[in-house]
Amino acid sequence: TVVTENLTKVYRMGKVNVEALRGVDLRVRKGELMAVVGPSGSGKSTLLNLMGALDKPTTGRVFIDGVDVGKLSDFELADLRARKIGFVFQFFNLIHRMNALRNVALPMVFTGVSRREREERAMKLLELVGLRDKWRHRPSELSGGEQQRVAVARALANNPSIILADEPTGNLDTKTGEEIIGMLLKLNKGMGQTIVIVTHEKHVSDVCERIVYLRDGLVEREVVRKT
Amino acid sequence: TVVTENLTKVYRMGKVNVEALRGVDLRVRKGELMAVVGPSGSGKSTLLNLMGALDKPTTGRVFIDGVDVGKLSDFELADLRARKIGFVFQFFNLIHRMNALRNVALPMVFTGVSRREREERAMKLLELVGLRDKWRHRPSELSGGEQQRVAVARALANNPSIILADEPTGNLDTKTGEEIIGMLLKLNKGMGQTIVIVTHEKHVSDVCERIVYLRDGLVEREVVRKT
Ligand SMILES: Nc1ncnc2c1ncn2[C@@H]1O[C@H](COP(=O)(O)OP(=O)(O)OP(=O)(O)O)[C@@H](O)[C@H]1O
Ligand SMILES: Nc1ncnc2c1ncn2[C@@H]1O[C@H](COP(=O)(O)OP(=O)(O)OP(=O)(O)O)[C@@H](O)[C@H]1O
Ligand SMILES: [Mg+2]
Ligand SMILES: [Mg+2]
Repeated sequence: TVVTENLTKVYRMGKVNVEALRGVDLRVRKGELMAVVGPSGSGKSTLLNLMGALDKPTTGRVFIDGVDVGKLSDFELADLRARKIGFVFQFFNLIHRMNALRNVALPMVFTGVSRREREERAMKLLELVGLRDKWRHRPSELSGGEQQRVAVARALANNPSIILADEPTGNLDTKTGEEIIGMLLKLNKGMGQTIVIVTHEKHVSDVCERIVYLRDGLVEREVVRKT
Repeated sequence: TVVTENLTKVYRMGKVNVEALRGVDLRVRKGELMAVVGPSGSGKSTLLNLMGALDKPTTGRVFIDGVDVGKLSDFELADLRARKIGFVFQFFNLIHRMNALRNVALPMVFTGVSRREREERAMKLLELVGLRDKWRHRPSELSGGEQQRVAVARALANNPSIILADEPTGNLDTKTGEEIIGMLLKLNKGMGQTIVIVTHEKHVSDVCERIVYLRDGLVEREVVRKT
């Protein structure tokens, strides 16, 4: 589970404060498939980064599987993230000097997986996202949507119990996007992974059982649905 | 106008060749509003880059307003691009150490506009895309969709006669995206700018008068419509 208590995030710009989050309370249950939607600048990426303990709130708390992440050392935090959380970043954050295979394999370095097994699992994940033939391409030698799929594959490297995906299909045509979402659905239904997807696309939020609407740094409303 | 004759682009990867474009003939008429759609990896960004003379084809030719760009010197080419073409790149290509205002103003440096006028026009363009209040933010201090809108504003800096936009609304919520497209439509209808938009979103291609479908590096089909 991921629980947030009254999260605020204020960015300071000289004398100007930007309130990206203004008091967000959320509880994401184990195995839940949740979409977060909202206008540009409403705080979605900020929220996802805080939920994944990639940044610190100005005030408020985040609990991951009952653990208050604000109380962990940097080492403990890095270990928790490596083992439990897979991220798909809005702009992928791929390593430019590594090819697709090594990008996907990288998270497994931090969880002590052997090199041979890393490369085997990375190749299977690339096949899962339709990019087996492009394993040797570096990010600059891939299309936008191909880079995005490498990012999705990398998020799955350690078979995390929580997946936080920031616009995982924004650069994909509808058909490729549906294949990626179908794969994430399988993970959710089949293996009980908790998945939070930030998306602007209705065909993506439509398959989620719960949709949280953000606006101006606050949860405006939620819809819980039968899918 | 932009005309391409039998464009091919082959990327060489050691012993492997990737054929991104395999013979594309296109004629974009002055004042036309055209969408280019297709699956991830079908060659859309490659085509746009060649049409804008940002890259060279393997074979084939590109004519911009009747001029064969392959025959221009680097200096002549840079001058033509600066004066005639506005780009919205798929991943924005903003300058990280410059704030939003200076990013938008940058193209005007190359067309000899005074500093004062540059900043005035840049501020008006930021207002047009709803980001007047964020002019001092650097790209890392902006949301994904906000960065994208800065990229759109920059593309308009020199009031170009040709706009090439690679997924200009991919990171925007539907409402913000429609505002951006509405603005591009005004430019097209009101000032006769030629606009080519690569998009995966039907609500964007639906307002274009012509849609070109790419697949595996070739034009698969076209639809010309009454909008
Ligand atoms: N620099 C490069 N080196 C090698 N291959 C490349 C390079 N750039 C692109 N490619 C390959 O060329 C093909 C076309 O790429 P392109 O970026 O034009 O696709 P696209 O239609 O824009 O895709 P997307 O919708 O995912 O952005 C892809 O198969 C891609 O892997
Ligand atoms: N590092 C930063 N410094 C200053 N302001 C920031 C920073 N990061 C984000 N912001 C601001 O905080 C607000 C929320 O940003 P955030 O990236 O969370 O929005 P978002 O909902 O993900 O938007 P989008 O849909 O455009 O990606 C925006 O107004 C943005 O300008
Ligand atoms: Mg975002
Ligand atoms: Mg592309």
